[in-house]
Amino acid sequence: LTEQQVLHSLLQQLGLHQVPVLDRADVEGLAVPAHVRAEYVALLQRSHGDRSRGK
Amino acid sequence: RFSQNFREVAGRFLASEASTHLLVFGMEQRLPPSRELVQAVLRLFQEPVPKAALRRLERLPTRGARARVTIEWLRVRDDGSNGTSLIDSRLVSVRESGWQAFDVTEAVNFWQQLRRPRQPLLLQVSVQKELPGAGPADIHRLVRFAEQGTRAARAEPQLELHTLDLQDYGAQGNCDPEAGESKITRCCRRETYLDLQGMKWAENWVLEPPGFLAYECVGSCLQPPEPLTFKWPFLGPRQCIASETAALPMIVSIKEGGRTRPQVVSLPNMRVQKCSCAWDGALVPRALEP
Repeated sequence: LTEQQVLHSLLQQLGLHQVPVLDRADVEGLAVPAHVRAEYVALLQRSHGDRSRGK
Repeated sequence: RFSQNFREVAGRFLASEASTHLLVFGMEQRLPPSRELVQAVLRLFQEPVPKAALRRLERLPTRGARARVTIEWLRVRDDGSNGTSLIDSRLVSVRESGWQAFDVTEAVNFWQQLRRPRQPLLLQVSVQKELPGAGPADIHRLVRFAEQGTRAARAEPQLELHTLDLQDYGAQGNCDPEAGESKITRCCRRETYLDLQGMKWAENWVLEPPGFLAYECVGSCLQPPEPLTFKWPFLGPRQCIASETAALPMIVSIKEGGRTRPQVVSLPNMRVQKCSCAWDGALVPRALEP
């Protein structure tokens, strides 16, 4: 897995063609709401349990 | 019977109509999880044509003296209904006699997807005219396959299962973390960490995770010596591949209308869960209908 593959997959999932321009001010003090964190943790747990058929 | 080191699997004809036969093979214990099915071959012994019929055949052009043999996998559903899937079909000469081989690998693949306890492997063998309408009406009835208990008892239907022992031909799970690069010989899953914080493009965009264990499949796979009965085109060597992967959830920042908000996104197939030795170009088993 390469850095480019991760970037390509993220752009594809977000429907973007290029990396968004964001600077430090945009994210400084940005809090992650509980429901977003809960969604993230749930996906994380499921992905550890999930087994795609791969091959 | 035709291979030095595989036990024979004799089958029985359950019901027999002039042109359709139903074969049953008991499969339990034949394909334990430690063995990978490579190919399954059905061998049927085509009985010689009686002399009188042979004389009649002499008058036919070669083209007309053929019949189509079709093998279908028969599945009996829980509700008692059944369905068939086409597995193999080809023309045989009515004049021939002896063993005919059919590739029934897909039938065994289907059977392996059944829920336990599994029914026996049911194969429906039908013999049809080569071309509907053309040639003598019943020429295909001269194609007869030996059943169990016939004169030539050793000519009963045979199912040949070519399998590989995954102890030798499979992957070995996770690599030994102590083993250096040069020590890794056999296909295994090795830890590799991707540091997202070290990636310029991720700055201020990817909030979680800071990095993750991606793993990779390294090492090589043992190649089987035995040539297959049916040569599949495009079949390459056995390779060490990621046979199971998992998604990677992330939290990214999304800027809309001057405001920035965090959002969850999931990237498929980002982490390797399992490495396996698999044939490049091998048949991908058709999924069983529910």
